[in-house]
Amino acid sequence: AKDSGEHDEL
Amino acid sequence: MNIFRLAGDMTHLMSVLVLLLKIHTIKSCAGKSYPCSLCFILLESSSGISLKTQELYALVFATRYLDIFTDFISVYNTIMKLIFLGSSFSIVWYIRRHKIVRRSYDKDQDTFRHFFLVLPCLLLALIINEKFTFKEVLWTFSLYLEAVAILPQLILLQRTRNIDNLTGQYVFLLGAYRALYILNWIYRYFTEPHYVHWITWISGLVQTLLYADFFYYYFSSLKNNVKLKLPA
Repeated sequence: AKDSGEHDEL
Repeated sequence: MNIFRLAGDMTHLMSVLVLLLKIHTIKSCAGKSYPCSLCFILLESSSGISLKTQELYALVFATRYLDIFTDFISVYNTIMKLIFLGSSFSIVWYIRRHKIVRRSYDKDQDTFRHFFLVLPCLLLALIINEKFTFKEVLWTFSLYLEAVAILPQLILLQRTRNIDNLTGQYVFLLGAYRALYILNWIYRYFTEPHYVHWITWISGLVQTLLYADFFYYYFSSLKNNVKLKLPA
């Protein structure tokens, strides 16, 4: 489910 | 990176700065025989900052940023992570250990137990997660815990009622950061393929809703140009 940006948010 | 995400991160950063500014102001009274007027006000009453909330945030960042040394995303990302980790732990240190800052902390009003929030979040993270790995479960735990970590602070505000200006700004900035993150998710959902993060979204939404009541009183105090006070 994390195709887009794996944990790229703070 | 979109404008909502950047604005969200910046309001989050500002909230931390407001808190550090407040601590700095209290601290600067240390060597003086007569404290400055602002310090005097802060020392007379309690600072209104919840140590419980600050400790929960330190735990949130410690469990979320475990990837800081293993996954590189961007220089921006790493620097922000270091700032949030460093600031949250130093704020906790100041409230617990600094002679003057500790005095302005009203321990008797800040009675919320960490345990009641940490344990359910940990259990929920063990049950509902995207991948059952050590890092992923702790990452999910940090999301759940962040959603509710503001509760001791909101309860303290409600108890003390007379809300110091900086404390009010601090909570407002934190709430604004969450609201902007929701806009960021909506934006990313429509602009990026396969951008679906149910766990992040739901816990983020819950977190933002917790501020709804505070926002209501914050904006009415601005509108009527009176000091912020929460109802008993």
